Amino acid sequence: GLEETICSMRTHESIDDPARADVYKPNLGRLTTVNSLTLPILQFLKLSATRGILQGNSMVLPKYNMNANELLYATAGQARIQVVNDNGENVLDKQVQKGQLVVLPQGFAYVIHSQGNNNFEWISFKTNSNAMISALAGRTSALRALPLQVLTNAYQISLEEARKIKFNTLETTLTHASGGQQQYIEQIVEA
Amino acid sequence: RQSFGVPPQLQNECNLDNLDVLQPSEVIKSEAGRVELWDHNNPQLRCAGVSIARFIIEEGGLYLPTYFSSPKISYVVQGMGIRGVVVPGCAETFMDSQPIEQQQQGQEGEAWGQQGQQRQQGQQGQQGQQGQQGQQGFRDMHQKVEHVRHGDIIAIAPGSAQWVYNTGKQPLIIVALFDIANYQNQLDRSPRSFRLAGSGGQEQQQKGNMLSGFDPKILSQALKIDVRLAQELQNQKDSRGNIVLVKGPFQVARPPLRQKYESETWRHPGPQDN
Repeated sequence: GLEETICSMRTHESIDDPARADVYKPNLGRLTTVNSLTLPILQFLKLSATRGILQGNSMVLPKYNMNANELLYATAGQARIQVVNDNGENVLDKQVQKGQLVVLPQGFAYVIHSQGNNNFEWISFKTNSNAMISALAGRTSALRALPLQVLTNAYQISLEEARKIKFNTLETTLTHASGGQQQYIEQIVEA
Repeated sequence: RQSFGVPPQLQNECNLDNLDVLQPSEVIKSEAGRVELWDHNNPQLRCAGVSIARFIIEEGGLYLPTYFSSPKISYVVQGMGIRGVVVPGCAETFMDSQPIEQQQQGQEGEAWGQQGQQRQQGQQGQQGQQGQQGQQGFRDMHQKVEHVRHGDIIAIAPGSAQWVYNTGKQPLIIVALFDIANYQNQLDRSPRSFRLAGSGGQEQQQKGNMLSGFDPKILSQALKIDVRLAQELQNQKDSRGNIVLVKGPFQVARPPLRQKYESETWRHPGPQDN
């Protein structure tokens, strides 16, 4: 029985093929995830991985890992990474370059931001076979999921300001790092 | 838990010579309530691998969205309210059927259940108009909102943010267990709360929300708002804490309660009931 099951178990998967991207935006970048659903052996190992390519002047929207720690290893280029801990303190704000490693603990919020013409590529290992993230900005973000009344009372802002916070960013994962006409055209197309 | 391996420093945690009754050891006060914490370093709690907290939300109080790194199970000891949980990626399935301006003008002081019922009417076919601002005003859309009342159990997965609003006339008291030894908590054995809004209050000045640690410029780019508004999100000058008082009506789209559920007879059947 082992020959047909364990011995023949698939143990590798290409994560770098652009055609396999889970998130893809021309001129911004792409993200590809391998977890226990795409590579079943990861269910036993309780690990998963994400490959990211970020082009210049773009950012991965702020987010946090819900159920895993993440170790991000830069494979090419450079980007600014900010990390915030549970006290709301900025615990990392650095330019990360090829060959460097960043630990992103569970629950800590972070943003990856590439400036100018700097592309950034990385591989992230996560300590859960079904690691989940929660975004802090964008169409599927936590802020978008909250009622306006919660936002207005939480941040002491007007309904109109709360509306902007919820609905201005239509993207889910990747966005331009600076405003511009092209950005709004893409938002309209995506919507 | 044993199968995942207990760290060496925790292997003797359960060598307990005697057990005792435990009381909260720390109180974090906010504008409209308080959080009472049991000492998670107490040997008995260390042995159990859990942390316990009691949330007291005063009338009209709103417990701001917060998530934890460990699974949480809660029991509503007293009172009633509404709650919302953020489940990443899920659609905003609760929508207002009329503009917010109209609601605020015409529905102040209206019973909660009636509001929800009215909003449900005419909700069909309006999805395309949600989240827009036009001549008719603005309609909100958000994720599911539920009623909670005494006797309810609430379970929350790690990383899911939850908010709670007290709709009753008495303090809403919720006791919660954080399973910090659970595999899904991959941080240390300390209960860690992550606030999406609010601040630590006067007693925890150093504790900000999750947005306060970002550069406001980056935040403004991510949310496509101006820098001033991004700074507002950081609650830097806010000393209200994590439970704030809602001024005026708190109007979110939610279904009405069933009358029997509202009534105490639902909990205490009469002599003729089987």
